[in-house]
Amino acid sequence: QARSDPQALYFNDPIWSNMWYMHCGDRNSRCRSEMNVQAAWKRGYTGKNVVVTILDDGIERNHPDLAANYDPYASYDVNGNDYDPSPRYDASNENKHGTRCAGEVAASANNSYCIVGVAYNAKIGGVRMLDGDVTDVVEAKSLGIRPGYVDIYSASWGPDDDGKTVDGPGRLAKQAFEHGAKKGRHGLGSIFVWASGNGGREGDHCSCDGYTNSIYTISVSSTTENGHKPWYLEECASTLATTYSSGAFYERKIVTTDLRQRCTDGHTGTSVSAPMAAGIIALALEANSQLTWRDVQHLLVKTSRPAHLKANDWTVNGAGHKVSHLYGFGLVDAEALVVEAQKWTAVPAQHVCVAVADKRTRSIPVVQTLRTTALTTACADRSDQRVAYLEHVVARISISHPRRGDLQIHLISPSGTKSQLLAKRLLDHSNEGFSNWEFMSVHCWGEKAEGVWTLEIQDMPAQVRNPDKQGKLKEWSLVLYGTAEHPYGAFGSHQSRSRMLELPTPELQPPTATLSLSQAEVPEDEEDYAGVCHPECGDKGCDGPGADQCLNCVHFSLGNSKTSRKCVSVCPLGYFGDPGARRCHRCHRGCETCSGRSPAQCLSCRRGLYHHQETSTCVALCPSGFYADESQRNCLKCHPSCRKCVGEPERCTVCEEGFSLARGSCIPDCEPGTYFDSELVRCGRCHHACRTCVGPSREECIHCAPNFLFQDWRCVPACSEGFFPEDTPGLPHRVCRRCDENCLSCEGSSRNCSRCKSGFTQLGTSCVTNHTCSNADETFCEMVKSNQLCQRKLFVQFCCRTCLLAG
Amino acid sequence: PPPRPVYTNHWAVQVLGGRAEADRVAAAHGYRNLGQIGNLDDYYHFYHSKTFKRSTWSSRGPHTFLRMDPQVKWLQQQQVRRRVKR
Repeated sequence: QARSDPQALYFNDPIWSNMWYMHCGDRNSRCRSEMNVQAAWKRGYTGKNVVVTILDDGIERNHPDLAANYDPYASYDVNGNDYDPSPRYDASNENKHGTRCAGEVAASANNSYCIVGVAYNAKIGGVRMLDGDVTDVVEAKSLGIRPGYVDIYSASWGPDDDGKTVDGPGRLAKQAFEHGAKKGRHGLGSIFVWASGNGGREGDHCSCDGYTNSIYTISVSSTTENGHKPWYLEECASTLATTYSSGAFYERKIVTTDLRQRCTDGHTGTSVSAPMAAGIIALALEANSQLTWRDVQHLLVKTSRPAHLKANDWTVNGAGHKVSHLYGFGLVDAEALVVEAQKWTAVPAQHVCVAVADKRTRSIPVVQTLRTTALTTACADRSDQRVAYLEHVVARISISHPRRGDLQIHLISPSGTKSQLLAKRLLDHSNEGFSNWEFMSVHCWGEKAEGVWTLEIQDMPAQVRNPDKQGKLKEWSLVLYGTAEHPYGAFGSHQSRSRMLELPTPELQPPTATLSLSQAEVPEDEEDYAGVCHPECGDKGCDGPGADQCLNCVHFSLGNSKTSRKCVSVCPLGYFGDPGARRCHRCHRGCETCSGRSPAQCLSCRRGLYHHQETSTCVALCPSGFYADESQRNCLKCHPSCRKCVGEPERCTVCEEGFSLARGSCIPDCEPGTYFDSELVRCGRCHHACRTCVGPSREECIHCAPNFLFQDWRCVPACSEGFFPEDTPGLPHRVCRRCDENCLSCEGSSRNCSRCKSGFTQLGTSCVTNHTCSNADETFCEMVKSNQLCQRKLFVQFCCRTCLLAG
Repeated sequence: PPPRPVYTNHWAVQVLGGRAEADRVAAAHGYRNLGQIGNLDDYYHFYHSKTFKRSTWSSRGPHTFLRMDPQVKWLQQQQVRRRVKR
């Protein structure tokens, strides 16, 4: 499945090479199966004219990697009831989720900033709806934002994944889903993409999530870089497809745009998969804008595949599709999706058939299995409801039970496909049971609907329970969704062409100058060696079976006449293939792979060297303005404000001109009279009273402007009463100091009072209360007067009357 | 025991007769009509500023007579739904 692709695309976005899930075709990548997004791009599909919106906690619309594609018409703030979906900023960056999801879909390409979105030419919007009370009204409003304009709604949230919750959309949100599917996109139907649950570790089961269970949502699961099951993954029969994400502590996470105009490599969980799938679906909508919401699901069923995804429950359903409760129909394939979408004709109308409606109440025996079967013609007698070929199957079940987590439910289709509608949930002690809960399965997709359906319910107590209290199946009904005729037509356009996909079509295989000749066409006059040539031998045949015995090569020849030459399909490391001469040439020393001989044509480097993408060279030390990324062994750009950084774009050690280092970041040296606004990352103007400041208001001055004085943390034109201006060394302005107590105005010093408060008498430069002006000791005070000591404050306190009379 | 519901001072109300009628019904019972709920025709978002913003009890008081207004086909006091980011 994985093809090494020498013509991999290059983008100057610094974190492009860290997007490991976009490079699974590379030789040294650990993710062995491709989602083939680059291949879809090469066919020209990048999401143009498609509108995606992220329902979440907001979107940083002025993020440098989102601003170009941001679409205000696809955005709204339901929490704040206005048109600005910007997230609420706080110290914990709690509302980063929406911005991270948005970057995955439509981060700009080739703008030297952060990453490249899966649909980097799509329009991206955001609906801020999680940052407040989420109610049915909030959800319904969010799901109904401009359905005639928005194509795809992506949601990476849901009910609590605590392994004991059963919850889903309320009445209004359900109506919003139905309205969107029926009337959205001018009748083609809105596309709702939903992240499957994250409660794997709590033993949760995503059939208890009404959003992923809905037929109107595309529920997307995740797999790790190595194709393993992530620790958080939940199983259920409603999962449709899978993308890469994080999932094991030693495996890499997802890189995307982050809050405060940054970039992160820590985006995780199934939150990643919904936007990634939404971006891939956007490529398909660009290929064929007339796809209906059901067409998109059909396309995903048809083109997703197990690849190397590891699960022990892969089965082949009655229509020949491989399906699993972990990954649905498997890893999405963007290229196959766009190729199929181009030539897709809409599937027939959806029919809905209530095949079974059983209201008999029955006890569910402990440990044994309650099995109930129903034979159905799938409404064959009703032409407007007849379902011959299945899409979604919904079992609407009501059960009373003392401990819901002990229940396990399976549904077996006429073709024998067994869908696990519910698994045991050890943490679910609820005695609420299920009330008309709609368990949905996509596992019977494409199968015949007619025949015997079997529902199996098992009660497997995880703990000792009161034996008298048994579960009861109160009623259940089976609703079949699908088409009366084959969705792809008996031998319709897709059928003939879809079969071509199984076979390598010419354009999918690397063009070869010469088709390898089958045995029968070997020319008769080949006398010396009549055996089979090596597959790499060209049309001139060979003189032996070995690759070094060819007379010419199909692909490339390696080596030279002195060192013996042989034919190879791909040039080894340290060489590059010259298609014209069909020869392998040596790269410049230090290059591991290259596109030419010169030192500036290196694509990757030998151990110990770093690949400098700007110049395509291999260097021992990354130049100024770049840092060495050890994992990728390349030089990545520092943040534009850093001259030197270490390990990460934002961990600066030396700043560019006009910036200064503050806590490992480079902050612009704003001109006097301005300050650095970290929100908007630019210099803002100080208040006119400030010479320098840390913010726009009068209270945020550092130094005062000329003719202003500093008093109580503010710059004032003049000191207030009870204060006097004082020059302070080291400050470019005077400071208002408080006069002594009881003094209204003083000059030069707090003690040099020139006017006392009422009720006080000025005595020299002091203020004394009128009724307490007396002498401590008459003799002593005479001595003070005669020695003219009344100037001294200390003596004034003891000889108030004498000094007052002495003037 | 299952988590207790948390009621808000927001209502979803189904009123036939268009926006004007919904405004009239809202004003008559002390609510403010915040407009149609997304793309759902005849469904409106009512808000009452004089009741508890959040409560574990459903709302009581004269404003609940809205339920008996003949123009009101259906209404539901909105509960907080716990949603987690994945």
